Amino acid sequence: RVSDGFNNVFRKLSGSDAISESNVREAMDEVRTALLEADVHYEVAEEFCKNIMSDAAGQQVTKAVKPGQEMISIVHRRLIELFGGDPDAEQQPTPAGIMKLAPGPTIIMMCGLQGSGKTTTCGKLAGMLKKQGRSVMLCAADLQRPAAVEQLETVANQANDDLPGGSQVHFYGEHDKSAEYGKAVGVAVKVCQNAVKAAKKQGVDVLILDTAGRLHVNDELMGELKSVRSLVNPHHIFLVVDAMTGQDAVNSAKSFHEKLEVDGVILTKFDSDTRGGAALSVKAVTGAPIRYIGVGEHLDAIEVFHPERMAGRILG
Amino acid sequence: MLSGKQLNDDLIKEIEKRLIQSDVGVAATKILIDGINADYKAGTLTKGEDVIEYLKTELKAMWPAQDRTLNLSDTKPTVILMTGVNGVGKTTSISKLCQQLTSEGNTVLLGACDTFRAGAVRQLEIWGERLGVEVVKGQQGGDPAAVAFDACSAAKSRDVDILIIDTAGRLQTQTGLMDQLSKIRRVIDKQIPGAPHETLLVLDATSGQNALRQAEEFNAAAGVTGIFLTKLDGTARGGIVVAIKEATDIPVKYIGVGETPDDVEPFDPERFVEAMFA
Ligand SMILES: Nc1nc2c(ncn2[C@@H]2O[C@H](COP(=O)(O)OP(=O)(O)OP(=O)(O)O)[C@@H](O)[C@H]2O)c(=O)[nH]1
Ligand SMILES: Nc1nc2c(ncn2[C@@H]2O[C@H](COP(=O)(O)OP(=O)(O)OP(=O)(O)O)[C@@H](O)[C@H]2O)c(=O)[nH]1
Ligand SMILES: [Mg+2]
Ligand SMILES: [Mg+2]
Repeated sequence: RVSDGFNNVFRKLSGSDAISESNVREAMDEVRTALLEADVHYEVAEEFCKNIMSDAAGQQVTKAVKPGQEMISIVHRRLIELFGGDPDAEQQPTPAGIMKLAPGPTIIMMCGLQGSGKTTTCGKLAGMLKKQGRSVMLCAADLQRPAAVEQLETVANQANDDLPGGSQVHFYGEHDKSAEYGKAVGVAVKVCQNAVKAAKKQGVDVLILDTAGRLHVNDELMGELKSVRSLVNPHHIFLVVDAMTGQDAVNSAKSFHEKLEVDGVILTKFDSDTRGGAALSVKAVTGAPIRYIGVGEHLDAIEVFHPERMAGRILG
Repeated sequence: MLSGKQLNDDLIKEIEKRLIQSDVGVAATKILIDGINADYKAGTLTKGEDVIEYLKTELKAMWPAQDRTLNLSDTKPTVILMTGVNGVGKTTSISKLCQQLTSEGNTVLLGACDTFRAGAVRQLEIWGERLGVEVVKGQQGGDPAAVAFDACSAAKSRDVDILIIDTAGRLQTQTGLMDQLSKIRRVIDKQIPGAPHETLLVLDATSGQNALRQAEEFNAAAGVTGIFLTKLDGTARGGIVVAIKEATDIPVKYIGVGETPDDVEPFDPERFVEAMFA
């Protein structure tokens, strides 16, 4: 994805048997530009290049037999590390799944900016869990977007009826609680609490709370999420981020993380031709692992995130 | 961030950083910075405020006022086609345009041509109910071009001033869906020659460089006449519209600044620059 600019840099470097200090600096300038053009945040790109430069100096890359290859491997290693992988591992560890609890339910709170893909992703997670034989309940905690409750109910039914797996996907929603913008702040908290009761009563394994999209700078709505968190105690808080987000990815991710302690990120719309630099930015600034990526509008379009695969994809 | 500062190389570096962080992009930023550097070296720019004025002049020239007005047809109905990738705010932006146009005395009809996504038709219907306008819809899962056809004939027979057509979100890389969009356009033109009179590409201000790809591809498939830039009430600045203007000449006509029907403003290049350097 980020690979076009990188391809040029690495074509030049991998062909060279000898590189000088100034070659390294020139290559890093081109890498920095390639990262910016791929939507990596300005400061994340600077930090990344600084680290590569010091690795290159430390490894005396200019004295290496194949210095170009050395540089490429340094960038590759740094990328894998940044995405939460282990560059030295023979085989990457199995990524963490959704917590298993007895008694349940495991509670997942979905959050993020408007239109990032939360409601659709709730359905995808339900489908994934259903395939693993785990029962799911989707809770419509967006009481403000027109037809949000209906949208999630349709998604829950589709996951239940059309996706493979033996367990059930249930729906919890209170249609009469939906209200015009600004008139339902705080109502979501009660609905979430009612959903927890319903999930326990039905013995559901996983409860997923679909919340309304909101701006990280809207204190009232961020406060609503904090209330849900403190009263409902979710085991997972997933920040849903649109993969084509630009420089602003750092601002919103940092703010959501500071206020809620996000424990996972889901990048959506990765089936687009976006370069995906937001992935680096969000990981670098929150430290929260990228758990899943959305790769389409259908409910089976979700993949587990693999650091080494992402690093390989970026380098082309 | 620039007021009261003396212009020097360090401040120009800060300005470059701010432009990139506003998603103007590397190439378009270089064009603006080269211009600033030239005038700085020539001595015509000396203070931080001078750069604000310089950028305001440049951007006002990019988007002259006459390019930013809605294309209305001389004969009824005017047809506005809303397009864009998933989740950018097409449906919500329709509620805003509808509110504005009805408050100006127009009769408006809405066409629910997103026959695919869960709850999409219902979402537009609720806006129609709240704003007192009719919504033409079709079969869930059916051909959106057929709904566009019905919406156009309804607009003509009901003698409305303006028809706004909502479409499903689609990625510019989905060739089948881009062909579908071209087909919707052709069907509208066949029903009402010259329509759509305005094809708005809805862009999310939080999107990065991919928005440039979106503008190019949607323009090729549907002939975009204007941009509706949403979510400017957040911290994103939407600078990509500068790069889009350079590449496609498409003007920004409206901005979205919130989630209610009142949250729309005409695009103002001067305020756009001020927000970038706040
Ligand atoms: N192509 C593609 N589209 C997606 C993906 N995930 C979600 N979408 C689409 O993005 C749009 C927005 O998705 P929603 O699930 O409604 O987003 P949301 O975050 O719930 O939106 P709000 O509740 O308004 O904040 C819809 O058109 C979805 O079909 C993905 O991975 N790929
Ligand atoms: N803060 C803010 N939110 C907005 C703005 N415009 C739209 N939204 C929100 O963005 C989300 C998506 O809006 P929609 O109108 O459903 O977007 P869409 O492009 O029709 O989505 P699809 O049809 O699924 O592709 C909703 O939560 C809207 O309320 C805006 O200007 N500011
Ligand atoms: Mg939603
Ligand atoms: Mg829509």
